[in-house]
Amino acid sequence: KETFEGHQVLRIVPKDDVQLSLIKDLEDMIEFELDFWRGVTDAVTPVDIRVPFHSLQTVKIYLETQGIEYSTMIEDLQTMLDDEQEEMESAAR
Amino acid sequence: QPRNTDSYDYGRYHPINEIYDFQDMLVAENPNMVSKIVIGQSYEGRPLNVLKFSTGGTNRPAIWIDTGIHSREWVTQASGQWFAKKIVTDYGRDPTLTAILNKMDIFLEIVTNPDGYYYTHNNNRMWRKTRKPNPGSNCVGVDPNRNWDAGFGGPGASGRPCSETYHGPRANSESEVKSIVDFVKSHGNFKAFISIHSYSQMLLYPYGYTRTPVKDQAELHSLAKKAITDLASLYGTRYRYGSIISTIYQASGGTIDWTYNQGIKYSYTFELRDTGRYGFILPPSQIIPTAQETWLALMAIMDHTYKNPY
Repeated sequence: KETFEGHQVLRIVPKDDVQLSLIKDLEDMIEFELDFWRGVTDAVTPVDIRVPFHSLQTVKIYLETQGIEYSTMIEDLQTMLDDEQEEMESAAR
Repeated sequence: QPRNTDSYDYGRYHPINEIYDFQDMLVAENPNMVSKIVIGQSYEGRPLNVLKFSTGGTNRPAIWIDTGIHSREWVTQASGQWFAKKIVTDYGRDPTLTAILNKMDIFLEIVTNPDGYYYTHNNNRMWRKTRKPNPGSNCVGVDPNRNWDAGFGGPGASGRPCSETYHGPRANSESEVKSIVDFVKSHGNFKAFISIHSYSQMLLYPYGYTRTPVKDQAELHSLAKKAITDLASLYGTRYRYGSIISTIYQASGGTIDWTYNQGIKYSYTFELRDTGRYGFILPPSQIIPTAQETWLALMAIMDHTYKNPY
């Protein structure tokens, strides 16, 4: 079973088209293994990206050096999945 | 195990076997209205079950609703189960739905990507695609919402098997897609086609693969506005609406682009809620509110389809 310890979901709000294309560039950096939960649409619409632990620091540095604002929507994905699983099992019981 | 669909728990996520049991219970409890049609098999051999809601006639004008084509979007399959129960509960009670079902059929495919759904429960909660291996690649699966014969392989899908938006080796390469294509073509009398995804609160109509507006754009736009207004009336969930390409991004090989090009005018895609910051991991407490508000939008689209035969 695949687990997601340390994976975070970042919510990025691009300010303008320049930042939009910088975020789009992230899609092509396949070594980061990013999972776009909400794709790049237009400026001001949030982009949600699941970032594996091994890419977190690099991605955050990339965003910060480009002046792209982001927040951490999910601190640790596995914690949420464990809660979801627990809820399913207790409801089933 | 719930003894009937009244005691079934719509407020939680269910593994695939429980959803299949639910479908069989609903059919058994409503033999005069609900039947189950197996339109094909998934790659791993699971049945592609479609519930048919009909009060008679033959090959009546029909409405299609599917959920779960992207397997990790769990709130959609969960909402689909609630819709199924709502239809049998409201027929004979709600005059609008009763009028629709007295003249039209409704087809509902709840687990449109069963292999992927099973995989999210047992292997990888984040799985989105089908589960067919890709020759020559370590990566498995095709995005079933990029595999349709509408702008297939164009910009807005990926040619890389490891991508989440991989379009596949050719249009309709995925049995989960091909089975719907064949069913829709053989039925030949669908008037509305609604494919339900999550999340980001949008109601979208064609096209996604081209900027050329559909010829029915004005009507589809105003109906979408009515639908999201009805949706918001319950809990205030705010939706955006418009064509796929102008509202989100270019996406080729998409479901409703193909259905619209088949002549099914009322073709829509929903992106259901995440009103907070949960993304695909929407708490089960939000399943029923999501289904309830979405139902109001579905009723607006179905009622318009019924009142505007073509």
